[in-house]
Amino acid sequence: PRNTDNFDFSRYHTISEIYSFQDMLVAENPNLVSKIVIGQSYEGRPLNVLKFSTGGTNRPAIWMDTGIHSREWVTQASGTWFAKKIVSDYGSDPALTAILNKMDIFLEIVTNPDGYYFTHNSNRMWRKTRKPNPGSKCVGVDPNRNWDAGFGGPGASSNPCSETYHGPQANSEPEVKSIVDFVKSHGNIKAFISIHSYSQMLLYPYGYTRTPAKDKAELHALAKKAITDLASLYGTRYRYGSIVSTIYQASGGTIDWTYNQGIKYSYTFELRDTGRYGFILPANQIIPTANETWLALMAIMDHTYKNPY
Amino acid sequence: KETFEGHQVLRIVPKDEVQLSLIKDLEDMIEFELDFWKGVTEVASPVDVRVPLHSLQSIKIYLETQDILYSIMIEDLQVMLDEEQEEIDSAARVAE
Repeated sequence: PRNTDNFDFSRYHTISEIYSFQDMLVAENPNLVSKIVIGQSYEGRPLNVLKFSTGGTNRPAIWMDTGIHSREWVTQASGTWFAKKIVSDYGSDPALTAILNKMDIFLEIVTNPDGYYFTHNSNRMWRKTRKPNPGSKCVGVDPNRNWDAGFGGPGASSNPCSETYHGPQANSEPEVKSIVDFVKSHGNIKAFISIHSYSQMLLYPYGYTRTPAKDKAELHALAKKAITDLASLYGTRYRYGSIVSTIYQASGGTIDWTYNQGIKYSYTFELRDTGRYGFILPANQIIPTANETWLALMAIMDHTYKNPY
Repeated sequence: KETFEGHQVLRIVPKDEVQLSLIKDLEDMIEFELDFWKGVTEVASPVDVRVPLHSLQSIKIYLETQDILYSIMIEDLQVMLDEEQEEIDSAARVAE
């Protein structure tokens, strides 16, 4: 497509198509969108983060990422749609305009590019990174078990052949370390939203411990508001709660680490569906999924904006 | 390119703690090359697992002998993947 207005958001795209979309969006909106490369994947692909900013320096910010588990294709597709939505709505949607007049938004659409490329060309079921594990025939680490939060504890595997292998040490994966370094260097991120699929859940810390998060009450109430807004569009039902109480114990998880960094509004989404298609969600559900998820994201972003800390 | 002819995704619903533990044991049986799409959580909460063709019979016997309820969520994974790929290819042709 010659511009992002002609980009077909209703189908799945290759990594090069998504990267081209990002560059087009930046070129079309030089006063709002820029691209930051926060690092490189193991196989040398750029880790692109779109920055949506209307000025200022080091403003309080909201982070979103999609596709950290590469086979969860509806998340990268939704992330692409979110990027266009932000640009389209700024200046026309009062809530988003207010947020962007005071805060920045960072969006990493292809958070595991090596894995995503691999799902298109070799194994559609691939979930992990693609870095070889010395001494093992099995490749890759689960990038949602590789963070320095309860790392290596129960809820991750020490077997390199497991889908939940935590890796040799925390932040061993460049795809994870790059975000860690970015979050630490930015130092003013106020909300961190990591988007997965499937099973329709909105989760907050913790996953590695049963100790309730100190902001549990607020996080729970906000999650309820967010999934209520989400359901208002098509009636899609979500469950919500802490990771450990809603699904299972999972150590080394993204939002446990971000929450421990002081980023209060740390959430993980599990998008559609509930178990008919799983990761093979038909492309005709991309736009409805993105639309309903956006309502939940706006609830979280609006709350973050109105409750500075 | 890895293909998944005959792979099925089973939805297993443990009805008590004993069955939960029996399903959890499956996670450690590396030889079956099971891929848990939705992990083991709690009683009555569904577990979705992709089972390669070579393990299907063993796994179904294991579940049935333990009287563990399961249903087939995806009959043949490759059929769905072929449909998905066809959609991507045809959309790309239209774009061109």
